[in-house]
Amino acid sequence: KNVTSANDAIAAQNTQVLDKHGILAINLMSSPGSGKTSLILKTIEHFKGELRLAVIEGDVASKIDADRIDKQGVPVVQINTGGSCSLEAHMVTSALDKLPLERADILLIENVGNLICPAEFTLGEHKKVVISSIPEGDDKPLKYPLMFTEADVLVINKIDLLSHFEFDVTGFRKAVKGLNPTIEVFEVSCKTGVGIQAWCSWIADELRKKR
Amino acid sequence: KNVTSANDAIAAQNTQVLDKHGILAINLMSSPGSGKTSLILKTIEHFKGELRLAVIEGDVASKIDADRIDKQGVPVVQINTGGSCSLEAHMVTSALDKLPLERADILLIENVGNLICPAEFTLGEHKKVVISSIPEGDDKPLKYPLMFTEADVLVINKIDLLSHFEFDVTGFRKAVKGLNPTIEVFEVSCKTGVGIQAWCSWIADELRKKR
Ligand SMILES: Nc1nc2c(ncn2[C@@H]2O[C@H](COP(=O)(O)OP(=O)(O)OP(=O)(O)O)[C@@H](O)[C@H]2O)c(=O)[nH]1
Ligand SMILES: Nc1nc2c(ncn2[C@@H]2O[C@H](COP(=O)(O)OP(=O)(O)OP(=O)(O)O)[C@@H](O)[C@H]2O)c(=O)[nH]1
Ligand SMILES: [Mg+2]
Ligand SMILES: [Mg+2]
Repeated sequence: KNVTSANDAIAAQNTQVLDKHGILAINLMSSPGSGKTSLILKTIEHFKGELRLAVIEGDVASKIDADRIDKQGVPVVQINTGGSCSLEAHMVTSALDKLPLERADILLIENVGNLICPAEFTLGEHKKVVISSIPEGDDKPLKYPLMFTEADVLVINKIDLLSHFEFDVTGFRKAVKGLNPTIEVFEVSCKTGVGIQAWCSWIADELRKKR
Repeated sequence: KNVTSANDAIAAQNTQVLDKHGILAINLMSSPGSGKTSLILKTIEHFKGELRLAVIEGDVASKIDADRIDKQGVPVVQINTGGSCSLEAHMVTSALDKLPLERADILLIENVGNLICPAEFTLGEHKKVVISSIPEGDDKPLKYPLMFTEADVLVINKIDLLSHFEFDVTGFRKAVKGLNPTIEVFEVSCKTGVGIQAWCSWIADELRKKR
């Protein structure tokens, strides 16, 4: 419990820095390979010329994801945790120092791919988003409940693959709403672009509400 | 480090119990939804009437996976970690007490779905297997290196979906061999059955070598 309260204090400082700059920060969490980076790339594409995005990438190792973001000309910092299974608030603090916050509207934080640990650490974000993909199967909310309980938004990704799996979308949404009745749900495909408009409208609305 | 040495001591006791019964124990690890349970079900189907299997299921919550195994008439114990991101050796010790070890040849341990933490805890198994699936993408070895370094076997699952993804199997295998040159690799589909024969032959060989 001490770990989390020390983390929470640092997270609150991060929130203050973000609020000072009028930035909406979103913490994106999922299993490895659900589509966090793909969703960020689609979001960058959608807001080009409209809103200014910045990205923090969290991974155990490598800068593969930051390089994908950097190619889009968006400010990005790669954090390597060196083994820890989640980003923590102090890691985000030093990443914020490296970003041009005065020229950003939205901060997307891609957490380490893990459906358990990241749900336990707040980073100072305003909204938590869990991404679950069709190929993983529809039983994840019951098996990894905390992540679905804590999130403000659920994005069901890779919806283009629905015909290849026995994935019960209605049952899945019901299980998640059972854990978290106020969660917002978006069904998207980062491959075909389906649902990206609605997801981005939610971001724009949340930014408007904040300002 | 103290945590792991205490865990290792308990793991060594587990290995002794398994060796006394001449049982080959395999620790199956992967991201959530890569196909651990599906691979176990295919393995049960393959060895029916030939070798006696027992299963330990590890999850944060629920007994969904144990129920799927139980339906096949195979002895199974469900461990719920209550939040911990990996099985630990002491959890396996109490599960072993509940299994008919005198009537088992192979013990399959399905770890918690997580590509990071389970690589740090030995459970007393003889072999570690990492399962990576096509929909997750081909960059996982570089982003989650410890799991691929520690494993004895890599199973690439959902190979039936290869045509739907830009997954570079050759590059993926090369990256894993770069981390772990002696790892054995199997390409399988738990949906079509491709590669399951070779995977099961490896298990039978390992059991023969042990006895
Ligand atoms: N068919 C399909 N594939 C997708 C979709 N979104 C992502 N992918 C593929 O899924 C794989 C993983 O996508 P990433 O965006 O790298 O996933 P991630 O969650 O960022 O992965 P990590 O950062 O390693 O945890 C890649 O092969 C993507 O091309 C989608 O909507 N449909
Ligand atoms: N197309 C295809 N789908 C598969 C294959 N193997 C498993 N699946 C599907 O993938 C989903 C997840 O499979 P599971 O076996 O439950 O995965 P798991 O690793 O045990 O999941 P957790 O225990 O929750 O971490 C299910 O919808 C399966 O039907 C395969 O080879 N091909
Ligand atoms: Mg990514
Ligand atoms: Mg399973």
